[in-house]
Amino acid sequence: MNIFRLAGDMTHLFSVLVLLLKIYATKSCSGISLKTQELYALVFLTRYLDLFTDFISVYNSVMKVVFISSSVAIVWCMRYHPLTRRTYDKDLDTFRHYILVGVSIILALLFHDRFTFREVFWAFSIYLEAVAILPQLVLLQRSGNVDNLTGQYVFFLGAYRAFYILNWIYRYFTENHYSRWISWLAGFVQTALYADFFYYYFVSWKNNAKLQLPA
Amino acid sequence: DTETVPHDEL
Repeated sequence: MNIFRLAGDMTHLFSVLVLLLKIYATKSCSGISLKTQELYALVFLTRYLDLFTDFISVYNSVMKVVFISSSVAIVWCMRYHPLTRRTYDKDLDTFRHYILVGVSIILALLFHDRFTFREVFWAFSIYLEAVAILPQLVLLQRSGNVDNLTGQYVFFLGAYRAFYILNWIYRYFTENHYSRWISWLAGFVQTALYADFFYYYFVSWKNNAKLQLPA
Repeated sequence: DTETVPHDEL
């Protein structure tokens, strides 16, 4: 564990807490893409298949349970909770996210570390996470005004993978033959997808103005 | 070799 990865995990955890706070405090999930939440639940369910087989550390197992349970709980809330489900922008959240799932499956079958059940699912989860934010970014552009908590949620969700890139650079130079090119490439694409969001987020923060994404 | 390394990252 290094400081970059810890910072990344804490930022990721914080983004989940901000999202839960937003839904709980405003009793609304307007501006949140259910499709991105479903993709993230799928990412965690397919990446943490080793939760019960490989024990890395208490921290690792606890964080896996937290990410799986929070993402499933948010999807349940947005789909079935009588109060919040009505506030979901169903007609704005129209990204065809099953295409992202299909492309990730094909990529995982083509590019993986080893052709085993675990590794193909792991590669699938890495590719899917790289594009999982797309429905959310499209929804933000469509819904115009972005409330603070939603903006912070997306910001921290994007920042966590940037910390992971620093972690991979650190591990590359400190651990011999550490190579995770699947994570590196996907992580770079994932962070790059946030580039314009980060730009508008910075501008809104600098001008102390409401976050506005151009349509 | 690197491929047998378990995925120790989240």
